[in-house]
Amino acid sequence: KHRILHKLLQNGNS
Amino acid sequence: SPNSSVTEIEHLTQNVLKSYRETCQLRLEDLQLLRLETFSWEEVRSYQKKSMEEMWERCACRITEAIQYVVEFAKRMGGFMELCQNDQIVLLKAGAMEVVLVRMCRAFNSENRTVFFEGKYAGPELFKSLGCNELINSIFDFAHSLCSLHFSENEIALFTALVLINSSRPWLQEKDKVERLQNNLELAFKHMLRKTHRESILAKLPPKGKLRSLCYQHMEKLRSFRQMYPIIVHAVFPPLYKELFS
Repeated sequence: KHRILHKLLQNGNS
Repeated sequence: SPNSSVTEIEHLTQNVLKSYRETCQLRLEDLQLLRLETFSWEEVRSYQKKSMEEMWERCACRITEAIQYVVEFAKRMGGFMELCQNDQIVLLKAGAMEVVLVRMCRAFNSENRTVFFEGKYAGPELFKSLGCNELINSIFDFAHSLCSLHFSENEIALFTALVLINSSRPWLQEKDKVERLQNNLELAFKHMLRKTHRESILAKLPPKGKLRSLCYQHMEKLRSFRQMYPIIVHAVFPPLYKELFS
């Protein structure tokens, strides 16, 4: 449901 | 707090200040240098002549950019990534826009009621084609009232950490863990205010309901816009914006 937020949170510090 | 040592609180403070410095999007010095750069009458007119759809899309993009910095702030903040992913999402979904609204006071010039937007300072009339005059004016009033507190960068850092880490948000799974982090952040904020003789601002901070109400109004306006232009929202609005607000 929160695909983009999940992705942002899973990426390391960007 | 019986559970947190002074060193732990001091460490948390330093960590929040650093996370904030790394993710504040625009440097305060630059924002202040640019304060005299206001949009000309012709430029304001050209923004006012844009279609409602174009202006909404522009604002959605600017809000999304600001929110990406808030997500990065959260990720770098001590304790946030140790929360379960459900709670990280709950806190960001409820708090990211609130943090953006608080951060906005850095980019606001109270003297002429303008805000930094797309390279120059703009008054509320520039946003006319959005069709949300009341909301825009409420946001400007909010920024004006925050400016009167004369927040330092360190105060904004800790205050926005507390806007985000709020254990009363609905749907949290590990409320206790969020509550402990919130308590430590409150201690850190109060300790810093005591050291700088700024405890008087505690009584003047905006009530939590004020931020909640502005965010609610924004979502209601998006809902009306979406009813008029569902395809525009679907096809051109940033996915993160849609995920957070609709």
